[in-house]
Amino acid sequence: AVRPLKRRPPKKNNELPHPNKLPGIFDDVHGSDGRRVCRRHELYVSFQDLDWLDWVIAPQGYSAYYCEGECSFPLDSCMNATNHAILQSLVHLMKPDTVPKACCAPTKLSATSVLYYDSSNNVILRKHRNMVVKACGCH
Amino acid sequence: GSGGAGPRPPPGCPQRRLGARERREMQREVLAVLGLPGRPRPRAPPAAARLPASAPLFMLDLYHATAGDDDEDGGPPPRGLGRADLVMSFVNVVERDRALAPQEPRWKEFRFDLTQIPAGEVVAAAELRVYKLPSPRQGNRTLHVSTFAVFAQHANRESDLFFLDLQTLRAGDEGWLVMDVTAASDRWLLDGTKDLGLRLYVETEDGHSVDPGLAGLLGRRAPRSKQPFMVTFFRASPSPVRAPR
Repeated sequence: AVRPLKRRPPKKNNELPHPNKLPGIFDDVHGSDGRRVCRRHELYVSFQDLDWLDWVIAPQGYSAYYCEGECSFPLDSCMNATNHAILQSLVHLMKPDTVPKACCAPTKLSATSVLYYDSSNNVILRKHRNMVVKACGCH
Repeated sequence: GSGGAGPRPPPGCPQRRLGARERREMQREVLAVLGLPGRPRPRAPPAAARLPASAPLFMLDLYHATAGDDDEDGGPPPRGLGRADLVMSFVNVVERDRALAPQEPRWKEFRFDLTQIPAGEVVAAAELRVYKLPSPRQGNRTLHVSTFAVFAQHANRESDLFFLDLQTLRAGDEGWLVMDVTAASDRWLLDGTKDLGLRLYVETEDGHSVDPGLAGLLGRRAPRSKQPFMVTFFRASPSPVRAPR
């Protein structure tokens, strides 16, 4: 499910927007060359839909962000944003002056916690850090 | 998604029903992110002995207290759980009371099944939590509650006990008694103890033994939200490397 997020004012000037200042998710803004800027989505899977309510106490579902769309930096390929970001990161390392850093690379990994019953009806709280992408270079 | 209780996404959000294969894949994916080897199958408790609620209530409070730390950016370990990243609460499976001869000390023993502790985990702290009611019979005298781990039991003589904690309280006090049993964890991790016994003795100031039940310490026959349980905090181990997708 996609939750409505706070919208940031689109940039005024006509140059290509700075890689890390791209508009928010619902601004269907196109880059100066007309291509659709990559957009952030939220994937939410309800544990009820996975039939897990008999063992998971909290949370009620799993939520993560991902980028979709063509990254605004022209490598002229049509792979999805994450793969594009990985490839562009490599190219940027080789030619830092000519190819900018990819905007969709994750910049923040967040922890995730789950509270559940194990097979002996003990209650377990498990926490893993750096497991869920919650922010990337363009959002 | 299907109907039924639980939060519904705001109107206008695209939803899709998961097919059987998609559901299996999504389950595998989410289990991997949650760091779980597989989907636990809790045993359905017999109707008469419904599960105690004390441990889940405590753990749910702990979950909410530390949920805010989930958005930290991989910095130092969060405050709520300290150095722990795995917390296990164990339901008390067997309870024994002993008061043979009048002159012998009376005690109450709780046993815990530790088989679900993952190998290689290091204990940061462990607590035994027992609820105490006011005990009018004792007036408001001072009571000393000692906690021991039962290391070995013998048919013809007293068990081998290992002292863990001493708490002093008033007979009229009420609330959760929290005993530090961390010292017992060295033993159960070293020799792989799977059945841990924790024994409580209660004495007055002048050394007279008091039946723990009469002192107000509740056991398995207490209301579900006041039954004893044990909580163990395991030291943070390096997060598993998240396989790229």
